[in-house]
Amino acid sequence: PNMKAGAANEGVLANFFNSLLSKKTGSP
Amino acid sequence: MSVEEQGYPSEMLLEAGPEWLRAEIERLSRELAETTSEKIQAAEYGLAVLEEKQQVKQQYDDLEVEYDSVRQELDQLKEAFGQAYTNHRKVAADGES
Amino acid sequence: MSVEEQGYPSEMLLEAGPEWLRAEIERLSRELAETTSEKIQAAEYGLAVLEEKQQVKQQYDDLEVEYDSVRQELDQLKEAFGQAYTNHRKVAADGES
Repeated sequence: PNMKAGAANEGVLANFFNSLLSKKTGSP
Repeated sequence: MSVEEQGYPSEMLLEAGPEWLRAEIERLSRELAETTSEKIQAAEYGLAVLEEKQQVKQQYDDLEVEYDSVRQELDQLKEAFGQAYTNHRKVAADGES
Repeated sequence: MSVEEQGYPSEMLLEAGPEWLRAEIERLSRELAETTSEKIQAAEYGLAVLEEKQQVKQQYDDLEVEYDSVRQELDQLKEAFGQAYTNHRKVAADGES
């Protein structure tokens, strides 16, 4: 079970990191 | 988030002249650009480490399969050896008697 | 970094009124606070994943030691078995002759 949680957790983390990369910031 | 929470006493912005306001916009823009670049760097690093971790995990899983198979083969051979030794002892005992 | 590089057409800031300048400062402050928080979160997550990766690597190394030892024991037992079989065949052949 903890492996399942681990994989899901990794998926969430990957999404978080990707969201930071895709998010546009700074432009006026 | 109110102006105060962002670090500006409320009357400060109201009383500041356009020159100060323009300089503050330039400062904030520079800081935002720098922080955005650091954020992107941290996210790229996080993704890279995540990838490396998944690779190591895959290597572990592969080795574990290999280990289980060798372990099983050893246990079977030990059993066969034990059996052969018992038979050998029986034959030797029969021989003497 | 010039104002243009920060995304403001040069005359824009010069012609903008204090109201617009104040609103822009508030917007930039909010974005800077949010981006800073995201950067810190990404760095914390990245460190956590790095630690997890090092733990999995340690588990791999431990399993590899275990695997090598079982592998060696199996090879030795196979050799012993082979030897015993050869001796057995020799004894049987001597017996016949």
